[in-house]
Amino acid sequence: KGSDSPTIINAFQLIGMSSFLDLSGFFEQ
Amino acid sequence: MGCLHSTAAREYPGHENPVKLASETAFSVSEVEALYELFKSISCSVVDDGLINKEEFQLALFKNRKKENLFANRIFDLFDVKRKGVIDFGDFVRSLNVFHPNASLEEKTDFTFRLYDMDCTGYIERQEVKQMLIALLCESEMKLADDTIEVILDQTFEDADVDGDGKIGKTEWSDFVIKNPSLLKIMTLPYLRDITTTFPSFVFNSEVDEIAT
Repeated sequence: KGSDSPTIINAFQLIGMSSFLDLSGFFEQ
Repeated sequence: MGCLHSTAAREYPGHENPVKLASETAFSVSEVEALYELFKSISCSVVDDGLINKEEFQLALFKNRKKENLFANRIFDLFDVKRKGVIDFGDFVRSLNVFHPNASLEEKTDFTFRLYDMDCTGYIERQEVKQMLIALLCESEMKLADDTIEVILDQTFEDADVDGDGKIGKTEWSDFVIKNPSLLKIMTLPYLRDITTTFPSFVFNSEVDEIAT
């Protein structure tokens, strides 16, 4: 298993931080 | 895959059979039945029609039906597999299945590619990435100078857009994800592995006898 490329943070890592991409809310009914 | 030894699975009129859905996903039959309880509660929250519309989807996720967001809209579009403007039970289970820890990396990679290919062109384009980045910055109230955003985009495309055509194709995305596995982190919800014990609130007594393998 590789680790992430040692570049500066990429745009997709930032985008993945969006709370709107977290589906946990479904299970907190 | 869902494993079933049963003679009596529930039937849900108008919806796909739980045994069939379990056979196509990582969920067991009783887990599909538990997901049906969840689906029912979401799908009747605004309009009791047995389908999840965008308002109900957002209400379930964010407890706020007015919370419009670029990512939330895109996730809804991907769950709306049949492109009907609503999510039926089969769409719901199959889409959630991609987030299961046992779903394949290929499925997760494909889902993220479609998530970020917002205009459905078959490529993730720089303008789309910029739009998502700005949405994220607004959401988190982070401020970055325009130059910094361009540097991040330059670096990202330098790494991911191997053929240098200014857009990221599906193969380029797969290669990029292999080098940056944390990009798939959002695609796994660990508790989907055992939803019936983690979320007892929407579990009922299944009529199905199951033997886990």
